[in-house]
Amino acid sequence: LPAKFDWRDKNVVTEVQNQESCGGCWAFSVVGAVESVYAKGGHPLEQLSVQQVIDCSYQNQGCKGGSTIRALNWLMKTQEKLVHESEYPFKAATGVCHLFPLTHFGVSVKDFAAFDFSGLEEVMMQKLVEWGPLVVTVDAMSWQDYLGGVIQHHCSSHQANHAVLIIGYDTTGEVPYWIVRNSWGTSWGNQGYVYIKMGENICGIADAVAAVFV
Amino acid sequence: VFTERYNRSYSANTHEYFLRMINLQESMKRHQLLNAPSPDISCNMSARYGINQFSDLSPKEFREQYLTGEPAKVSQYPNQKAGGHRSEDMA
Repeated sequence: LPAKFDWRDKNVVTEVQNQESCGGCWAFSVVGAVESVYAKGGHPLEQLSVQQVIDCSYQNQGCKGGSTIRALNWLMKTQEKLVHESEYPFKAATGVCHLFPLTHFGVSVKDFAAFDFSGLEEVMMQKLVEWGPLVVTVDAMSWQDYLGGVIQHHCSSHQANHAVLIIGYDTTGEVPYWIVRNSWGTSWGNQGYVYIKMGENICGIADAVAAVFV
Repeated sequence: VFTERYNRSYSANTHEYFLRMINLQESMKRHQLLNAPSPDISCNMSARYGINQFSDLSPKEFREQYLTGEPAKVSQYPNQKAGGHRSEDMA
């Protein structure tokens, strides 16, 4: 494994999004993973519709909240094709599910994997490189005040309340860390990213890890 | 400065203005605690905490608005039989 790995270097990570006042982190993280894995497969990097997942994943609560695993299960079971963001734009509120003709372009999820990697963050590194960006749930209570740097404290495991996307890691410095894309805009954290210390399940980052296959 | 920097629309001397000011003050108290040095933290890469776009929210408001992801229970890798899965049995 390389000491440092970042899927942005392969040009397969879309820009940091802003969920605004919509509690749709679960949809942003899942759609971010689909975008990346689709691009990793040799397709153009395209922004796909988060609003489609928010409106249509009926087992979740739209902008009031949801589960990444339920969203992935819904995507896989229904083979719903995620259309371009421009065709079904984000409006920061839950709306009525729009349907598209079967022939319409879209990316569907063939399968997904979900595991607890706590105590196994080195394996998780391998899976990040092998599978692509990973959807994770975290305790983000202290992130209200985060400005930058590597989070090493003030974060609990087993108390997940937020969903994000791991897109890389860096073990070359004094403190090895995960590179995590958030959905609170680029003015938050490190241009929208947060760094989390590796190896101690900080913020519960390894508690529920999912990868998608398209 | 905060209202200009983060483009807030509440005007001075209103009920909301004072409520937000209290939240901001509480945030600054939290920042002191969060930034306090800890012996087991590597200093030069440590996280920094301070004023950002969420500083005028109470922790409750922040939690209700932004921390809406539900926890998921999945099995330890690679024990797939116990519930860690690759698709089928998720329902």
